[in-house]
Amino acid sequence: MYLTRLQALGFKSFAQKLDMPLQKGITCVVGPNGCGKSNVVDALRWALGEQRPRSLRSGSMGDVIFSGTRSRKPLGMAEVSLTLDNSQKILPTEFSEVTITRRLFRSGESDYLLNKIPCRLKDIQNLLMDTGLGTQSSYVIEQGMVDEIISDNAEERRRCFEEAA
Amino acid sequence: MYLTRLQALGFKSFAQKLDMPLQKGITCVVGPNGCGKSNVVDALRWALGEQRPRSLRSGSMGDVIFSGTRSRKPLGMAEVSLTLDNSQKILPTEFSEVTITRRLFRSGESDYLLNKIPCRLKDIQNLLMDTGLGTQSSYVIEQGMVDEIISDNAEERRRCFEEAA
Amino acid sequence: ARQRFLNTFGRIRENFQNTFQEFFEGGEADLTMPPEEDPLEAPIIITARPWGKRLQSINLLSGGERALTAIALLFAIYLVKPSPFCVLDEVDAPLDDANIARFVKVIQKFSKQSQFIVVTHNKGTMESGETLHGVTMEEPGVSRLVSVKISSDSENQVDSVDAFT
Amino acid sequence: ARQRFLNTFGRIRENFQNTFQEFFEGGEADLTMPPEEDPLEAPIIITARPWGKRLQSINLLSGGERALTAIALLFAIYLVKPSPFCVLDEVDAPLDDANIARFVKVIQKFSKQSQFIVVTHNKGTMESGETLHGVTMEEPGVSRLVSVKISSDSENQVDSVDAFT
Ligand SMILES: Nc1ncnc2c1ncn2[C@@H]1O[C@H](COP(=O)(O)OP(=O)(O)OP(=O)(O)O)[C@@H](O)[C@H]1O
Ligand SMILES: Nc1ncnc2c1ncn2[C@@H]1O[C@H](COP(=O)(O)OP(=O)(O)OP(=O)(O)O)[C@@H](O)[C@H]1O
Ligand SMILES: [Mg+2]
Ligand SMILES: [Mg+2]
Repeated sequence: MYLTRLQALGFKSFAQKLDMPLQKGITCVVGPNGCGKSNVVDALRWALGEQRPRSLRSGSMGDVIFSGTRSRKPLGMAEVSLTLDNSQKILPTEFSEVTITRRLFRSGESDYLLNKIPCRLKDIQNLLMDTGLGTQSSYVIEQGMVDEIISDNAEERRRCFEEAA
Repeated sequence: MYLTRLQALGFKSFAQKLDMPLQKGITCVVGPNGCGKSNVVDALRWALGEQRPRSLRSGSMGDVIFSGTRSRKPLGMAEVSLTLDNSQKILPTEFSEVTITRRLFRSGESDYLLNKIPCRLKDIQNLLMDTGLGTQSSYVIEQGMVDEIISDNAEERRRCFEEAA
Repeated sequence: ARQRFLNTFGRIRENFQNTFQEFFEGGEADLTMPPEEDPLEAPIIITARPWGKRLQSINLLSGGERALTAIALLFAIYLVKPSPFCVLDEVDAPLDDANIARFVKVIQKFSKQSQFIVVTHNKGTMESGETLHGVTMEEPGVSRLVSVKISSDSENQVDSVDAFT
Repeated sequence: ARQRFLNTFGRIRENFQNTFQEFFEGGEADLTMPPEEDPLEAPIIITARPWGKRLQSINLLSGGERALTAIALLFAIYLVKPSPFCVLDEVDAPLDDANIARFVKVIQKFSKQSQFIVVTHNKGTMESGETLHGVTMEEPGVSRLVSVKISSDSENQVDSVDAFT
């Protein structure tokens, strides 16, 4: 199973639609400081059901909606769609291609869709449960985690291990 | 006032004598990971009277003595000498050039010298007191401090400010 | 719970002994807990010995050596329950050219089994990817994707890498 | 003690508003404490607005933007009691080429008053120095200085920079 496409609109700095095709092997995401690379990672985690705003570098979930700039107004909704190739039937569904869509409105309401059919967050979590893509995002390795695991703070270090257990 | 020469032998990875001339302006220290660049910074701080092993990335002060490798035996003493140009008489001494020397033996004994004349650590600290080079090494800015000041931990952030006060 | 943690810990430890040797091309590392303490509370001790150097606690290694050791450990944890894809966000920042080459070799080997999305500023890492996506922010605060696919087009590769950094 | 902290804080704050604008070539930043709390206990809040973006708490900025903001703040603290020299150990690791150029410009300006010793892996930073010292470890665990002085010898500069990375 692998990711084939990431789309985002209204999510963090993606005030303009992002449409990123993805391939097997190694894909590098590059660009200057502050251009949105880590936001791409956040969009991916969010689509896969990340519920902790802290893991998305946000104070509260509403912070992920595009909050405007000096020349653009804020948007009212954030939407991310992630398409996975399921031809090996690793996900428990007959579809050979699965698109997960997540929306969040300023009101706090959320929508979840699987292949455009509305569903609950729980359905998405169940779908991903056996793939290691569940609520723990241990598939993301970032600089902050490198610091935590080296850290003198035994608590922080232990937490990285406990999340795997 | 500026530094003109750093010498080290038996200090951390300097099993062979280090003799580094220094100029005004910007001096860059470069080299591969683990080659000894941060050890040069530690040598500088140690010569200026750094007393906290943690600031030298060490568990205890004895850790700064060259502890051997697979093909070299440990050494019995660490010695660092730092030469400062004092032609502007910023340091309270008539010498226009001042060399601070610090030695530490495995026994735990320490020697301090000013222009080759034995003295106490206190004499070195008094000499440096008004230059901002005292016991606080606020003249060193490193990656760890960048993380502390950004850190969510209000305690860590505050400590950077209190050390300046 | 205690037994489950010990099982996971055992697997992470074994993985780590291997991943460390892959990333460092030699040397050895280990993960231990003081045996007399409760496994659910004990501090986790990381020791590592890059080739030719002495075995030390991870805190005594250089910045780059520590980062690469942490990356090896985070991979060891990831391998306990590997997901179909893995995202790396700028973990290569402290590595020198030689370590980047080792890091890239290991990622390329893993990428035969898992899809990798690697956010990076490093040219060496960029050149290892089959696909390169550039993110820009010509309008402040608004991200835009400037895709550059370089799979099977190595001619294109060098110029486009320069364009993004 | 309260008054002394408030005085120092005020000076750091003023310095920070300036250093931020120097490092970012625009934008603005501020340092505040919630006024109703005890200045010796209150959390210190850092807000920053890179050019064209919105004012945000430092945690919502990108990795590189946060690092540069922290560098500006650490310099602001340093300037309260500037010592004759300043040592930077790899603080430039998360910065992209454009930010390296700004960082270098500011360091060059400060270096007219203070001596700088800069440990770095970054080629842009290396090229800004008047002197370059290379440290190597041909024998594992034993550091050796391979000096390359490049002041008034810019021809020499490019080749030697390559030799060290
Ligand atoms: N909800 C939001 N609305 C608008 N802009 C946002 C929002 N959340 C984050 N941003 C902006 O996105 C930018 C950060 O992007 P990101 O963290 O992806 O950068 P990056 O490419 O990873 O940079 P670096 O190389 O420095 O790590 C910041 O400038 C931030 O202001
Ligand atoms: N007392 C000691 N005796 C022998 N070797 C030591 C001692 N203390 C530290 N070292 C060695 O010095 C090396 C670290 O050097 P240092 O931290 O200066 O590297 P660096 O050049 O800053 O690398 P990086 O670019 O990764 O930050 C380590 O390999 C460590 O084992
Ligand atoms: Mg980032
Ligand atoms: Mg270092």
